[in-house]
Amino acid sequence: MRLTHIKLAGFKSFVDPTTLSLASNLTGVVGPNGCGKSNVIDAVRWVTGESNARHLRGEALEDVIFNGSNARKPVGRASVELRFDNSQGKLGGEWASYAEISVRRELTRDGASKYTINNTRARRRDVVDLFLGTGLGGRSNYAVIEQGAVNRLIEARPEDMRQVLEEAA
Amino acid sequence: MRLTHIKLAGFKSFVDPTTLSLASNLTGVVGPNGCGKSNVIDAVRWVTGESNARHLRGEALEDVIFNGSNARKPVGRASVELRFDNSQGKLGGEWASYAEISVRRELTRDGASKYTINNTRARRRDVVDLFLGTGLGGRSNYAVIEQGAVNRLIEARPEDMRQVLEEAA
Amino acid sequence: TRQRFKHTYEQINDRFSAMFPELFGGGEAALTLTEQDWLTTGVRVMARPPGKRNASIQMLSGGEKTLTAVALLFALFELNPAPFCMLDEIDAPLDDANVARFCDLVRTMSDKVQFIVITHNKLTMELTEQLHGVTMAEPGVSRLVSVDIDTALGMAG
Amino acid sequence: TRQRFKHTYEQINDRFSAMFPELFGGGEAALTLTEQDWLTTGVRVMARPPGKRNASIQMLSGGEKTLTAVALLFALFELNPAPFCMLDEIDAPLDDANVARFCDLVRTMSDKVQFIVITHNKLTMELTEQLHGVTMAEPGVSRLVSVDIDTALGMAG
Ligand SMILES: Nc1ncnc2c1ncn2[C@@H]1O[C@H](COP(=O)(O)OP(=O)(O)OP(=O)(O)O)[C@@H](O)[C@H]1O
Ligand SMILES: Nc1ncnc2c1ncn2[C@@H]1O[C@H](COP(=O)(O)OP(=O)(O)OP(=O)(O)O)[C@@H](O)[C@H]1O
Ligand SMILES: [Mg+2]
Ligand SMILES: [Mg+2]
Repeated sequence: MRLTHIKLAGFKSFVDPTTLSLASNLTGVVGPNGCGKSNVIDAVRWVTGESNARHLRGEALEDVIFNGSNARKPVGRASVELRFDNSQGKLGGEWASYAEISVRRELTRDGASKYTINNTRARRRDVVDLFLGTGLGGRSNYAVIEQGAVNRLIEARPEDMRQVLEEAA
Repeated sequence: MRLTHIKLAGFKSFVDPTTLSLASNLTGVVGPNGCGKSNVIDAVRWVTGESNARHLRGEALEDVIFNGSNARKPVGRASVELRFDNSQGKLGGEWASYAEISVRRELTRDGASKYTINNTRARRRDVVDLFLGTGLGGRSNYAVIEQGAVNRLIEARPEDMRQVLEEAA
Repeated sequence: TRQRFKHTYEQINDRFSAMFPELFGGGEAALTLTEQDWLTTGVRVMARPPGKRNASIQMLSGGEKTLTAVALLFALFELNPAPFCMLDEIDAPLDDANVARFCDLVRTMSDKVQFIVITHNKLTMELTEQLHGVTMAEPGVSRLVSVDIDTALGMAG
Repeated sequence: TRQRFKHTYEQINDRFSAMFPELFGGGEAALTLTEQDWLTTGVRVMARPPGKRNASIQMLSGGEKTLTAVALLFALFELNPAPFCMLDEIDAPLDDANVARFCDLVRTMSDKVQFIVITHNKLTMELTEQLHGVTMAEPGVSRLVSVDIDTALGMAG
């Protein structure tokens, strides 16, 4: 299963619909300080089930919705979609027969949050289960390393380190 | 008052007596990962009164004494000395008349720690008082910024931030 | 489940102690257990850079810590690859020699693992096969632009 | 002592709100109070990079946070210079444009303040008038070597 696209709209500083296409296994993201690179990491953590606003550098979950700039007004909705190529059928369970898998999350200012998998309404639990056993989502979430956070992996307390190993099993 | 020399002996990876001379107001320190650059920062914090081993990346205060390498045996003593040019008489109090000020700290494996100012035995309190009201020593210690620590200055809780302002007064 | 954890631990430990000398050009590392009982034991990291006696994580330098963490991360990936691996400026504390070793390892692992790396480092940019630039030409609004390595260097530095 | 704190706060706040736009090329920043009473109030930092609406520290990027912290640090130094200022790889999260602005400010302040900077960044090395190299030619043992800028680049990168 390969990630082919990350689509953002109204998510943090990505107010306009934006698609990051990932054609190769070695993709770089560059740009000046404050331009929005780490917001892409937050988007991936959010769509894969992150429910603690502090882990997304905000106070409340609504802080992921674009809240305006000098020239633009705040918007009412944020959405992120990950598209995977599953043509090798690597993903187990009910989604094994799909050649393409899309996981999407949407949030409106009134707090209504919605997950969908391949355009079918899903619960957060379904999304977490989809990635269960890989380093994505879950407590240790070692597949997405935030800025300045890699050293935490080895500075963890012994019982937390055990948890990281158990998730990778 | 200008810092003119930092002298280390037996301190962390600086087992041989080493003198860093500071002729200009813009000095750079460079070198590969793990070569000992941040150990110089630890040395300056230590000689100006740091008493918490964790702030020096150790478990016990004896961890600042060179504890050996593949080819060298551990030594029994660590010492650091700072030399200042006080020819403008900026430093107040009893040391105002000295053209040069030397602050030194020494530690042996049996735990005996000794401070001296201009070769006269001093207490930790005397060293801390020497730098009182500047950003050196004290709780906030903003004159020496450790690796990765600068963001803490603005992420501090409001009551701790007040303390930083009060020290600078 | 005792057996299961023992098996996982041994596999990750093997990979970790193999990755470490590759990244450091020598030295050794291992995962150690805090107790006898597989069911309740915690796990600690021991790492000894080449030529040094120290093995505690606390005494490592900034760059040494990052490189040790990368060795463990890649060991976890070898055992159980996630769909992709996203790294945000993980190369920031590394000197050029260590960035080069890091890039070599990423290149080798990219046969099995998909990497997305955010970086300001020229060497890491040169490792990638595709580069996306993010700009805020309109203040406060992020936009993607396609870049080649020279433009990328101009943007980030 | 109410008067004293009020006076200190106003002086640092003035310096901080002047330094910030110099480092960011615009925008604004200030120290805000949490209560009415000068005797018990805490202090918070508000920072708004140019073109953005956000003013909370939490939402700043890695580089924006570092630059804001440097603005506050230099404001403290202007008010009450310590004998020297030692900075350990403070430029690591900054892009080249911000490193250049940081260097300009350090150069200006070096009339009154003595700086000792540990760095891997070429631009910051070029700012300094004297460079010390630290090597571990003998593994585990640190030694000082005198370097010029080209040797320094070879060592650190
Ligand atoms: N909800 C939101 N609406 C609008 N802008 C936002 C929102 N949340 C965050 N931002 C903006 O995003 C910017 C931070 O972006 P990000 O952290 O991705 O930068 P970066 O490219 O990673 O920079 P650096 O290289 O410094 O790490 C901040 O300036 C912040 O104002
Ligand atoms: N008491 C001691 N005796 C001998 N060596 C020590 C002692 N304490 C620390 N060290 C060694 O010093 C090294 C760390 O040095 P330091 O943190 O200064 O590196 P650095 O030059 O700052 O590197 P980086 O660029 O990665 O930040 C460690 O490898 C550690 O083994
Ligand atoms: Mg970032
Ligand atoms: Mg260091």
